[in-house]
Amino acid sequence: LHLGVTPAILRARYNLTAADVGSAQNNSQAVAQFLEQYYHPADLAEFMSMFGRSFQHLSQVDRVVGTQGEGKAGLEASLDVEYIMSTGANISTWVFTNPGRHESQEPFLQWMVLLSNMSDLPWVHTISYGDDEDSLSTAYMMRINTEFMKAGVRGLSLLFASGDSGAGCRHLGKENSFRPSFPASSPYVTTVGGTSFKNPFKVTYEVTDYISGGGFSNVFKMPGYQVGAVNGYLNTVAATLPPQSYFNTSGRAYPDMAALSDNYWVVTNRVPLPWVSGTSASTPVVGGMLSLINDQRLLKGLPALGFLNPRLYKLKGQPLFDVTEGCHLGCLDEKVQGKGFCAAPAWDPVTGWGTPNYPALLAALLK
Amino acid sequence: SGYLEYDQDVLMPQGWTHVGRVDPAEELELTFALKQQNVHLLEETLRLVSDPDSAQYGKHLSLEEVASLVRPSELTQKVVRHWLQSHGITSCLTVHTQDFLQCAMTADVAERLLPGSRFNRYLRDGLSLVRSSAPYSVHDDVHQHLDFVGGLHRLPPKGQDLIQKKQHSKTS
Repeated sequence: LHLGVTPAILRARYNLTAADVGSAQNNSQAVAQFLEQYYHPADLAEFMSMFGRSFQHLSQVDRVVGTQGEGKAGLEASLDVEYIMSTGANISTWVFTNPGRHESQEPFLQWMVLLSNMSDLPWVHTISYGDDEDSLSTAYMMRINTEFMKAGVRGLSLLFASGDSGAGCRHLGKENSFRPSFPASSPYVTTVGGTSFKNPFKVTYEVTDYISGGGFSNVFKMPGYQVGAVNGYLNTVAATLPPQSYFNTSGRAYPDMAALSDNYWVVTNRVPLPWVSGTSASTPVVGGMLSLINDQRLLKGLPALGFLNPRLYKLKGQPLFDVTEGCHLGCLDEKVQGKGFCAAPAWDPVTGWGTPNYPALLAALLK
Repeated sequence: SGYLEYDQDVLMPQGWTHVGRVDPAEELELTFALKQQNVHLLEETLRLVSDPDSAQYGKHLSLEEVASLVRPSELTQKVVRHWLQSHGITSCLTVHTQDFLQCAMTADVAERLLPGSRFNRYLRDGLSLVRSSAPYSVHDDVHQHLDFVGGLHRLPPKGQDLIQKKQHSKTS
């Protein structure tokens, strides 16, 4: 029995043993959030003293890029740092933060510009940021896509939260449609969705978290690496799919994978808080595990994973726990009645290929 | 023509309070995304270094090599810098890849440089922000050398509803 997700619960569910911690010298990972929040070092230390006893870990961040704000720490910033350092344990961790930005700057764009100016960067970056695709200009999204390509060719892995509004909903006069989110819909990043335990108070198999963002881009066409997987889904569930007018079957489909996103414990402003949920929790959890795999690869003289998707999709879900139960939110109307897409065997637009079974994923990505 | 981001939403979402127009002499910092070269080659390179079945798998590039690949052309850099300097804008920072310029200028200069823009201050949860309430355009000569100008429209995300979202949905 447990009363919410903690590092020990995550490490048990995803088969991380006490030996699964970082040790390579040139490995590092980073979190970036753009909420004008900051994390508090004392919160991280307290979190690790409360929840980090069962595994070797670091209790402080190696580097903060940007200026930390004052006053209260932010819940999301605390969550990001505490959980990437719980699965990516004992690995050098950076925090990109920006409360000190100029009033006329765009925090996310600032982070992108920074990546183009720093030759020494962590291999894995988890980012909790997203905007509705339809609120952004095509020129902006296309250019940011190129920035993601620049990061991928350098061997960086960019993981974006898939969002917490399920398929989303756009009310266009008479007709509604689902509402994809960017950068989650970019073909050049790895997007992470969310799951829940089937029994919220036990370490059981996982079902979808109904908030898990997912769907099909209206801007980017489906990349070659996922055509087979997505068409497989569309054929498998053809009879129960939402009306085709709600989504673009030729668009980049996301998320690519998932992890638990429900009912986390977080320490912020020295107070342990339960019930924190969102894909901004599942994303650092997956990021930390990719960092562990990078660690093992670097120790063997192999390059970092870099842009993961082409390789992830070739695994066809074998080293992940497939999530086949549950759906996520959609439009509240008589046609879809609040439901978006539903999980199915193999890839699906709620949890992607599923959640990481660490030893199997390590074996598959260490080849 | 001239509108680089004709399809960008410029409305301020709920929750932001309009404080008023920015003083013309107030300093702003805007980001100019210059057109890059070899984007298709970059995309092909990414495909090769990310495909486990490719001989190039894992052969990642350094920042310097990426810069050599995508650096804007001489013409683009010259046209953009001349356009900025002709408006008296000389305080700019570039990056390693030279495909971004971050420039400081007054609101008055910015509104002349980017016809149509109108800078206002907004407030949300103690956070102050300057954005344009109307779409901007650029001179025709520059249009083909820029992808977009950052700092006029997009807003920081709102994340505080992490816990509220769940509790709300739990109660519902």
